[in-house]
Amino acid sequence: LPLQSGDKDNWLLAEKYLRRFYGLPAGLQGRQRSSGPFETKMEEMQRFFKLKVTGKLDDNTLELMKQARCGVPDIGEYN
Amino acid sequence: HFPRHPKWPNNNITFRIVNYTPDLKKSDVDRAIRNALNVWTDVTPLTFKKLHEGIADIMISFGSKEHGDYNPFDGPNGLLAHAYPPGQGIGGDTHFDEEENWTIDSSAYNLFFVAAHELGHALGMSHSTDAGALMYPVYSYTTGYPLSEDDIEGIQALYGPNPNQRKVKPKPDTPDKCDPMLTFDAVTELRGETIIFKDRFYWRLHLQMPEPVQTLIKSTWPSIPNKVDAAYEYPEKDLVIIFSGIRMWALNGYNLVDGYPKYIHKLGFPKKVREIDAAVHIGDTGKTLFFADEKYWSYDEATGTMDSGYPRSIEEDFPGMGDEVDAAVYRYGYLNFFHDQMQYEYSYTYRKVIRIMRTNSFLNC
Repeated sequence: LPLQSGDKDNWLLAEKYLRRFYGLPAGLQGRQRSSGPFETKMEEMQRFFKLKVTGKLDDNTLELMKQARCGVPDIGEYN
Repeated sequence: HFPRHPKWPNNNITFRIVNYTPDLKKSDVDRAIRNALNVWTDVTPLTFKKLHEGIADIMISFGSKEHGDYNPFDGPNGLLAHAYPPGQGIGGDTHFDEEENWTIDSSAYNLFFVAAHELGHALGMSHSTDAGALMYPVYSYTTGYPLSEDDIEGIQALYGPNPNQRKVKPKPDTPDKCDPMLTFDAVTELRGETIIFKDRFYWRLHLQMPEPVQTLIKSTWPSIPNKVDAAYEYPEKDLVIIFSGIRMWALNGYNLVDGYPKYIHKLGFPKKVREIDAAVHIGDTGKTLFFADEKYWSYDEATGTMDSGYPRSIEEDFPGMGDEVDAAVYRYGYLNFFHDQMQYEYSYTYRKVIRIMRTNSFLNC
């Protein structure tokens, strides 16, 4: 069944967050949610923020992604 | 640091404030930026010279959405600002999202704190995983000296220390929940969750959350101090009372109750009591126990008075507990006392210690 619109918004937010701050490669939406790169980047983000490392978009992770923050990526270069 | 550790090749750096936000007076922006630069000059040999025209090493500006560098902002909240690592051209440049509400206090996004963070990037600092560090990526408002030991170590690894450094007191590293020597400052219930205070932080524990969540105290309650001595919940009035020094605050959920802070002596403590070590409300009896040094008091919440015959000795009335308490909480009929790195589960019914564990086991370590 299609995701509820609220869930879809959360996934999009997470994808955008990981792309911006953790270098998740751009790709087709929908394919990435359960894929290796998405899960790997999610784990990286959870490890950075000392959250429970699940690779999944849980409530604590989502709450943190919504917080106001600096626009510089957490890993890698910024140019 | 960023990959390849970019840094400015010499210690004399120029900056220019290209434009200003209408949210603040020009003098407030100038002061915030200057103070933010001073945060870093205090601990390094760096000096900053202000230019009023032309190209400076660090060009500071306010812009919105797409503002010329292909890294657009996103309107209110979300992204607040960004800065580029040291280098030619855009290197060192610092941009603030004009669509934020910039302030000089805690009412919205404090320009000084965001500027200090971004200028850290402009000098070569990357993000820190330490939630108490200035270079932590998520915004928080705090009081006191802004740099943590992690920040100072990072910037001095690039530029060295300030040869004329005045004595600074950096924020200590973030408490580690699995530190075997962990001690607690205060513990309380809050609407079904357990709140544990330690230094500038608190952990939230919930039965349904296996991992405690750590947050800066000031991020949730900007008006209570960075150090909490004791705390307890009075569920009948949906209040949590926080103690720090000779003052106490009442919180209704996440809101400060009007009329607080008040002096702790309003509760009936003698003037010589300058600090409460621990506090716990026993719902079954309607009493709140307060612990200070080797003594404790019993307070009747219904009448708002101290019970007669107090203070009494902790060691005599709670055998097996030692003579002092750092924190206490009442759960499932047991009093959990915390003293140094040990935790004592005390049966209020049978008046004895049932279990002794390490303090950090309370955080599922």
